[in-house]
Order: sequence, then structure tokens, then C-alpha cells
Amino acid sequence: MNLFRLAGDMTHLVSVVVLLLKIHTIKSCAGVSLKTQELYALVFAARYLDLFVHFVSLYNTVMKLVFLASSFTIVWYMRRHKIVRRTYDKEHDTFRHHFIVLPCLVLGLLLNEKFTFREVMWAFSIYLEAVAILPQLVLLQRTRNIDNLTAQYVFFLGAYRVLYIFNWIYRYFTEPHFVHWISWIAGIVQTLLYGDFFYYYILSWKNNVKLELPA
Amino acid sequence: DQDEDDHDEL
Repeated sequence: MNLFRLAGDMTHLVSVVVLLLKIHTIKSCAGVSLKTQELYALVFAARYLDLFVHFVSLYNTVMKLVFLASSFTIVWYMRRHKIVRRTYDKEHDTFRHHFIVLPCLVLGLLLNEKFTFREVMWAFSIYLEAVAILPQLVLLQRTRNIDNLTAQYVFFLGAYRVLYIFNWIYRYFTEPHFVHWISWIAGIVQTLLYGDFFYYYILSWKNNVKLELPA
Repeated sequence: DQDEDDHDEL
């Protein structure tokens, strides 16, 4: 495993920890999109189907379990926890997330590395992850007061995607057989979605003002 | 040939 990949996984982990910290200790999910969190839970459930059939390494297994458990825990908090769920900004979290699941599934059935159940689910999860951040970005645009933890959560999530691209570039030159067009193209699309956010995040950080995304 | 178990990323 190269440094970019490790750094990518770690920023992904940090993003989840930041979000759980906000939800668990502050008991607030204000500014967090439940739609995005539900999509991530679905992404990990579909992708990590191989958890018990295909062993890569202890690291991989532990990380997969962490991402699965944390994504479902976050959804549980936002839907069921009696204090946290009251802070959910339902009115502004209006992205019709159900409508992007089916196209991703169809795309997974059509464009995959092999037409087997696990490979179709893998491709589906890659396509769904690429667009799963959209409800969160839409909600941020509609949020007047974006708190630091929410902004940092999205920033670390985006950083994870950028680092994965560096990881693929590195692997492309060091492991000639390693070619995964599906994850590369979907990953680049996913990273581009963060472009606007990054621009305003860095601007707010440089000028030391609160982050606000123009609608 | 692409190995089905080639997905070693998260």
C-alpha cells in the first residue's frame, strides 16, 4: 500500500470521526444531509458484500467494518436518536436521492468488469458513491450558518477522494496490471463535484471568515 | 484477464 492510499483512507476515517464527534458529543446533526448518509450506508453495504468471502488483509477487513458500522450508526442517530433527530434540517435536505439509486444500478448492470453479482454490486457502489455527496452539497448551499465540524467533515471527505486519485496515478506506474477504468472515471467525477466546495472552503479559511456557499 | 478479487481498495 502506498502513502497516498494510506493518507486517503486516513482522511476518510477522520471525516467519519469528525461527523460522529459532532453527532455524539454535541448531539446535533444540523447541516448534515441524511440523504447523503443513507446513500453511503447503501454504498458500503453493496461494496463490502465480499467481506466474508474475500479476504484482502486485516487492515482491509477492519476498515470495511468501521465504514459499514459508522455509516449505519450515523443513519440511526439521525433517524432514531431522540435528541439528535430534532436537529436534522429536514426542510432543506430535499434532494430526491431515491432517484439516483436506480440509474446507478442500471449503470452497474451495463458497465462492470464482469457480469457477476458481486461485480455488478461493486460497480453500482462505485457509481453511487460518485454522486452520494450531492444532497450534502445542496444542503450546505441552503445552510446559512455552516458550523466548522460540518465543513471539516466535507473537506476531509473531499481530501480522501483527491488522495485516491494520486494513489491511482502511483499504482498505474508501479503496478502495470492495475487498471480499473470504472473506479478511476467515477472517482474523478466524484472529486470534481467537490471543486466548488474546496474553492470556498479555502477562501473562508484564508480570510478567516465563516464558510458560506453561494446558492 | 481481470481477477474478480482485484478490488483491494476501500
